[in-house]
Amino acid sequence: IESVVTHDEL
Amino acid sequence: MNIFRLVGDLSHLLAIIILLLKIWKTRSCAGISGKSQILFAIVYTSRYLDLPNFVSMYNTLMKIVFIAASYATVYLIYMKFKATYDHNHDTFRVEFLVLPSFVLALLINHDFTVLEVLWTFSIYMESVAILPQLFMVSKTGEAESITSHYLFALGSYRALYILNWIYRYTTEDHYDLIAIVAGIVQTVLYCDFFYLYITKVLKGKKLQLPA
Repeated sequence: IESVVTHDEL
Repeated sequence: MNIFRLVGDLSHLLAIIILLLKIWKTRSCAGISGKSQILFAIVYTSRYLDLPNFVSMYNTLMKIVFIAASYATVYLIYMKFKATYDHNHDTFRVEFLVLPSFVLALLINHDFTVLEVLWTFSIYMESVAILPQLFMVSKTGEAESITSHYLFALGSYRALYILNWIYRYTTEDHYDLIAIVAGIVQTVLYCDFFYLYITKVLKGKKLQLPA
C-alpha cells in the first residue's frame, strides 16, 4: 500500500 | 485557501521582496545575516522537492519564486555584494540548528521516506532559521528600519499560518501536528522582536536594543 502524505501548503 | 493563508503567503512574499530590494537598491547587505539566508535556501530546496506533485498553479508558482528568490539573495550576499557582508557579526553556529533539525526529522515524521523526511527537516529548520539574523541584531544592538520591516513581514507569515491552521481544523478537520508545533515555535521566536517593532519602529524610532 502506498501512503503518500500530501502537503498543500507552502 | 482561506484569507489567513493568502495574507500569510503574501506577507512571506513581501518579506522576500523587501530584502532583495533593500540589498539591490543600497548595493549593500550590511546588517543581514548570510547564514540565515543560506538556511532559508536549504529550507525551500528540501521542502519543494515535491514540486512535481502538482497541487495548483498558485502553489507551483510560489514554490518556484521562493526557491529562486532565496538563491538570488544568497548570491547577492556572498558574491555580488560580498564586500558589504558583515561576517564579523554573523557568527551564529548554524550546525547547532541544522544537525538537531535533521535528527529530529529522522525521529519524528509522518512517513519514513526520503521526500517526507526532507520535508519534515525543512519545517523544523525553518522554525529556527531566523536565529542567526536575530542573533546578529542583538549583537550589533540595532537594525535598520528596512531590516525591521523585513523581519516583521517574515515573522507575521507564520503567525498568520497558525490562524489558517485553526481555521482549517474547524472547517475541514485538517491538521498537521508537525507544521503546527514548529510554526508555533517559529512565531514565539519573533515575539521579542514584534514587541520592539510595535513599540519603536512603528513610532518612527530606530530599532535599538538597550545597552
